[in-house]
Amino acid sequence: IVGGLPGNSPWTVSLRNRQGDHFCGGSLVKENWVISTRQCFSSCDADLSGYEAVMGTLFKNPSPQDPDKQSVPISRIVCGPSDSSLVMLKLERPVTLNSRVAVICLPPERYIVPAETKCEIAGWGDTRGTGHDGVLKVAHFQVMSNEDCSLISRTKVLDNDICTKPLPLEIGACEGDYGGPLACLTHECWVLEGVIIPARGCGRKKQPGIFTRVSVYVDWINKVLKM
Amino acid sequence: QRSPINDYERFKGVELVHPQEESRKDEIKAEVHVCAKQCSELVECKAFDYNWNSHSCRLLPWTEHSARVSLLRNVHYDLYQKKDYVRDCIVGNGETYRGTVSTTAKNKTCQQWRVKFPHDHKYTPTAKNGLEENYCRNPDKDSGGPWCYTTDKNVRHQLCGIKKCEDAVCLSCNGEDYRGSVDRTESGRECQRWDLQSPHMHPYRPEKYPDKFLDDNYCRNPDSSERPWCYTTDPDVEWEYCKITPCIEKQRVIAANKTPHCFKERGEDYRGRVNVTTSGIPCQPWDSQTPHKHRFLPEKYPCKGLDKNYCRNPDGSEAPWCFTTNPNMRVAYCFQIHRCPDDIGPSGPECYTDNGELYAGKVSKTRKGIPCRNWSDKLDELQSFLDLPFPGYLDNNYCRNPDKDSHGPWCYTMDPNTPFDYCAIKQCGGEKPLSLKNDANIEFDSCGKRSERAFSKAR
Repeated sequence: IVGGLPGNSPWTVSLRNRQGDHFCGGSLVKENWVISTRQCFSSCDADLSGYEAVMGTLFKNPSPQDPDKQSVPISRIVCGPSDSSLVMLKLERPVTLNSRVAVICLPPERYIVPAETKCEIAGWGDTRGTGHDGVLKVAHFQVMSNEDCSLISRTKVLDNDICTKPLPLEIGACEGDYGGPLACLTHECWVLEGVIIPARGCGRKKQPGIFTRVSVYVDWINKVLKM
Repeated sequence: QRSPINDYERFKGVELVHPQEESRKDEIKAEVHVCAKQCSELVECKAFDYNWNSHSCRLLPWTEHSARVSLLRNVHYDLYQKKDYVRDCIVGNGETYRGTVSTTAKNKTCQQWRVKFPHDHKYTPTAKNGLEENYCRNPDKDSGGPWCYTTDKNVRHQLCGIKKCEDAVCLSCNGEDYRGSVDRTESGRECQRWDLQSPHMHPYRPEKYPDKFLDDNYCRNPDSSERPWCYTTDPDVEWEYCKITPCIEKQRVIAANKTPHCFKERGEDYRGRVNVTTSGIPCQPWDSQTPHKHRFLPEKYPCKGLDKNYCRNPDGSEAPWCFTTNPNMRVAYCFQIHRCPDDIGPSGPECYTDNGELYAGKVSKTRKGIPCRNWSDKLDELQSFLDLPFPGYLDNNYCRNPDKDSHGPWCYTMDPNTPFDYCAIKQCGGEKPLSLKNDANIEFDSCGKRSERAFSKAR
């Protein structure tokens, strides 16, 4: 995360490859399911043996003795509808929920988060020299309507995108944050309204942030969980 | 510090079954290396199968190539066969070769070792010398390798032309796809088995890297090194490269198969000209060592397309990447390159309207090309899922949308790893605007809660 500050995001997951290196983020939506983005994975049939989801720690490279860290192998990848760029990752076993590991709520189907809603992104990605490398960083934003977003970004923002208001400073997601959450506070609960997707540049000032809108795919998420 | 298991090829999840000889298989309760040692000491033992449940083995006088023997899938067993009996190449002069090749290099059929016609000879088969059937052998340590007397009365004997292991499977590119049977390093040290952690501890556990084929103690290249290598059985030498003959024919670079504008799978074939990372940092040229020193020199990786400073994937990472020109960021992915559209497009000119609830076409494959399962096979599941009587229009295995899925027609698939998926059908007239809800009844239970204490107050 460029800008932002170290923070607490107990549903943010670090995805690790076979070498144990962090390569993308994700969000815990059930004890044994994580949502991330398709771009982070080689295929919808990828053999993910040796890949792990790590959570419960604030550190990018926690010590092996870190008492709060939970590492669970990823057992399956399920790709979302073609236009979604989402993937669901099934964990080999459920994680233990506690003060450091929590599931994030899913929004109601097709719900549009009102503009100005308070949201945040989190991740262990590149900080572009803005400090606090190696710890989980969080940056705060406010939702912006898609109409305004299209005007400012000068591109047609689709219904399955969700935007955050531009800021006058360089703050935003960067390499290594993709797949992580855009979590918004509704009714005292944090809700996964967006998923961080790759975009040109990191935290460009005066530019809206564009994310995949999760509410459009909640029916698919529930179907995968059920089936 | 070699392990006695080094003399064996492991075949996971199978046992050997001989219909008439099952009673001869006595179970020995012992660790796998003890079984290997026992089998190695008995000339008549050619293999053993190991039961990981009971931690016992059965010493076997046959291999998968023996008559009347069949392989049976059994998750509790691993079959260990002596390499000399199952390898189709020779080590040294092939004196220990016990394979089943029985024709010469010039295609003459070999004479049975036990008969003296058409060619009389001095050799008598014994349990030790391996002169079985009419298989090629090297009882006189001929430098040309295994040979045999031929059934042609005008040709007394001929070499069989069985290749040395280092020549049997040649090395193309950097040998990531090498699946040959060389088990010694270029200095002659014996390789450590990948499934053992001694004498050297290592991260390359075969179960963690199923796509790297880390078989037995054979040389492999799981980490995109310059060529195949292995950990050695010498405690003082951790690893060494192996000597394998390179392929003479052109390196397998087929431009037509490379993807120029998008990337498939891990993007190892991506040959486009994107040269900045996802966030726009220019890439460092591959032939430069500044600002980041690295091992991916274009001349050492001829098949990886390491041209200029283009995003590439020479090491099997998740996607194309590059070293960046930012001294503080060594590598970064180029996730902005688009993935190629799925290989399987719509099966025909058909399309669906709205959410495809009324689609009645005959497409019966998913977007990945997996055939659909008959709806009737999933009758119970669908009823409990839909909470509705089984809709009558769900005939055969055609793609349908009985649950009004907003993402279009779908089906249950024949792939056990993909319970359901969407079909290869497009929406008529392109994408339609989605209907989104501004207001919704929002109720959450225990999710999305966290301790909101300020981070600065933590340690």
